[in-house]
Amino acid sequence: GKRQYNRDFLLGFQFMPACV
Amino acid sequence: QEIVSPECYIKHPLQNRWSLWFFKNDKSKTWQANLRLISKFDTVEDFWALYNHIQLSSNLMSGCDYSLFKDGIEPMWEDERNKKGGRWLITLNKQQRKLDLDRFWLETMLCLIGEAFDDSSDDVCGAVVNIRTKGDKIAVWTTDYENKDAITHIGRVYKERLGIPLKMTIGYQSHADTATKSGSTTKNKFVV
Repeated sequence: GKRQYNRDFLLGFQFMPACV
Repeated sequence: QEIVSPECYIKHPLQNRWSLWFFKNDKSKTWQANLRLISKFDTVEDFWALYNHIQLSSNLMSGCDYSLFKDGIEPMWEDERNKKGGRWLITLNKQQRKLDLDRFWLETMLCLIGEAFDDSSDDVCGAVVNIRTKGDKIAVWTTDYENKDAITHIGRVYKERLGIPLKMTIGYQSHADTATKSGSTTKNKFVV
């Protein structure tokens, strides 16, 4: 199937700190 | 030894790779020379890295555009995937630059990269925001103006995602009609 992402999921990554 | 979750090092892949283009109106150059590819991305993380790095649409000078298109499709009518296509057009009034423009454009991009239109997402070529003194515009471009079912599905979902009231309508116009129009308005092929 298609890789669908809803808006809240996508918005959750806007200010995600980079993992170390 | 600590076990690190794959969430930490695997970026979230998108269904498609996307290209973000920038157009700056310099009248001494040709239209094509004014169009520049900014960057390509194919993960959620790389989308935000780009988005957080560039100017909001509302900060651009009049005459500028951003275009977000699937990799391999150029943001122009002449492209094979666009020439039989058309667009769902959102026209904004001057007050909306402050109120809605940036929110609408981000929502438009999230619809595209998240494949919000289900199977009809295959019909999507890209989206464009035009910054213009007389009124800004945002449009979602699709590949074939005869694909009524896909276009209608895209239009309904898109209108809902932008929060446009049911009693207001948005129109879909073919690029061929837009290119050959005589007045300032193009006739709508579909309305939702």
